[in-house]
Amino acid sequence: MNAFRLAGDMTHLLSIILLLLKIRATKSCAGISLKTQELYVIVFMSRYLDLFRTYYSLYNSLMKIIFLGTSMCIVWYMRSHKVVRQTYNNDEDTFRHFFLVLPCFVLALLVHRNFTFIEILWTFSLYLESVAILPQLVLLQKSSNIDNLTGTYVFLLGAYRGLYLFNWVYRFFTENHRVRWIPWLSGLIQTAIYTDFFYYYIRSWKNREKLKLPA
Amino acid sequence: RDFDDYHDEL
Repeated sequence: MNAFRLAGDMTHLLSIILLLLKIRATKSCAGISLKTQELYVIVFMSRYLDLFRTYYSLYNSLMKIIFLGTSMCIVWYMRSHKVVRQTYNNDEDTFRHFFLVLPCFVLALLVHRNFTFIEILWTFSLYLESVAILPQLVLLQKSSNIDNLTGTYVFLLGAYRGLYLFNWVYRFFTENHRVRWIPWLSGLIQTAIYTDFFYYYIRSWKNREKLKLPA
Repeated sequence: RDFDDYHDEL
């Protein structure tokens, strides 16, 4: 495992820890999109099916279990915790899952490497992950008051896939990986979707201003 | 194990 990959995984893990910390410490999920969180549960469930089929390493299995567990835990907090769920921006989080899940699934049926159950779901998870942040970004645009933890959570979540891009370039040259358009393009689109957010996040950080996205 | 497909990643 190379440094880019490890940095990417750690950034991803850190973003989730930060979100759980925000929810547990402030007893609030204000500014967090339940739609995006539910999409991540779908992403992890469809991608990590091979947890029961192939063993790669203890690290790999542990991280998969952590991502599955924490994503379901976050959704549970937002839907069922009696205090936290009241802070959810129900009427602003209006993006429909269906419009992302269905096209991604159809695309995975059409564009994939092998027509097998696991491979189709794996491809679907890559497509869905690349757009899963959209409901969250839409919600942030509507919010006039984005707290630091939420802003940093989204920043780390975006940075993680960007680091994976470097990891793929590195693996291409050092491990004789061949060109793999499906993960590369999905990862590139996923990172590109964040560029606008990155710009405003870094600007607010440099100017020590409160983060605000233009509507 | 087909590492060429990045299935060893998360």
